Amino acid sequence: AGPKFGPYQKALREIRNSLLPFANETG
Amino acid sequence: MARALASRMGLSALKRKQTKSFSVRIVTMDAEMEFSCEVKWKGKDLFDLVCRTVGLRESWFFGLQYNIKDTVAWLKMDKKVLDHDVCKEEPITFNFLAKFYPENAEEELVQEITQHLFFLQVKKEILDEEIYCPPEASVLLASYAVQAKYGDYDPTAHKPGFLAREELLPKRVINLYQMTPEMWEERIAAWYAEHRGRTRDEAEMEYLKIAQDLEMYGVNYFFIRNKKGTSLLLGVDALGLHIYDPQNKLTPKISFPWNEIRNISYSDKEFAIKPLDKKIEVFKFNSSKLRVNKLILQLCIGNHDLFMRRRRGDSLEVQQMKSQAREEKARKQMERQRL
Repeated sequence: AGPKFGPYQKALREIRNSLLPFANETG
Repeated sequence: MARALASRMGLSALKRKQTKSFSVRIVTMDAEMEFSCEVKWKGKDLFDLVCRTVGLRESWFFGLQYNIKDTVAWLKMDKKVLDHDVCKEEPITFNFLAKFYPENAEEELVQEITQHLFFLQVKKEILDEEIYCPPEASVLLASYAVQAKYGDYDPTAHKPGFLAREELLPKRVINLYQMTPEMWEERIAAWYAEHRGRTRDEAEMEYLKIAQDLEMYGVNYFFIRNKKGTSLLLGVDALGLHIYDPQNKLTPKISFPWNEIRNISYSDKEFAIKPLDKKIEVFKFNSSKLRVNKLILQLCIGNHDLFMRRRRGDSLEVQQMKSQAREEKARKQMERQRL
């Protein structure tokens, strides 16, 4: 098995960064 | 006691019926169907009928599940349907579900119907939060689910609000952010637009390829206690057995891959995992009930069997299925290009 989420890592990183400004303080 | 008596009476009444048949309701991930079964039918007779009706050939991943008290059980193939401890009220209801998961969805799930049933089951488990899914993966998965359902993104048809009625994200994820439904839709739609050209089965396969990397994907968890009485979780999956701290279902404390296990057995409530390496201590634990032990052992045998089968290479039947699937895919691709 390759690295976790292999070819999707870039997309996941982009989505994570785009959500960051809206995270609840408790989240 | 009264319930047990009524249940037994129900069974004898069923067996006395002149027609010698009883009705069952089968609930799959996308349909409900009713069949008339003969009293003498074994689990395999009913299971084969369901597989034929659904058009499923990769039957080895699936089973018929029923509820029993506060737990679930699977219909045994070699035992009469009515001899199981099922609620005898007709129609007797079974859920047709994936019991075993592949190690690699893309390599092992050949037919579109198999992939589709897995996609629906895994999607439900993620949305119901039975499988933990981080926010970013939830959004990406949602975008593939939308591609599978709606086809290519078309801004003229897919106006803002077109996803308002869809359940696309786990509630836990939504609650982690201060975002309106419109903002979520905007993000999911932006990624959805990236998947242009993917057919339904391709989008569903992409979904499974992401989902299979989630830690809880395909793991059956059971509460156990070790010899010291400490509460632990046992996880059974395609790769082996795993022991977890009950507070952390994501990272196992210890794992026993199937090829490193010599023997698994239980007597009464005590379970024993004997590693192949005799220097490693036998892991003994107790589960909550004898019924749970039976279920654990069934899952161990089935998963171990599939683990070994994968390493022996494809059977003739699977080779044929794969070649048919390749031809079908090529034919569809030609058709798409022509259009």
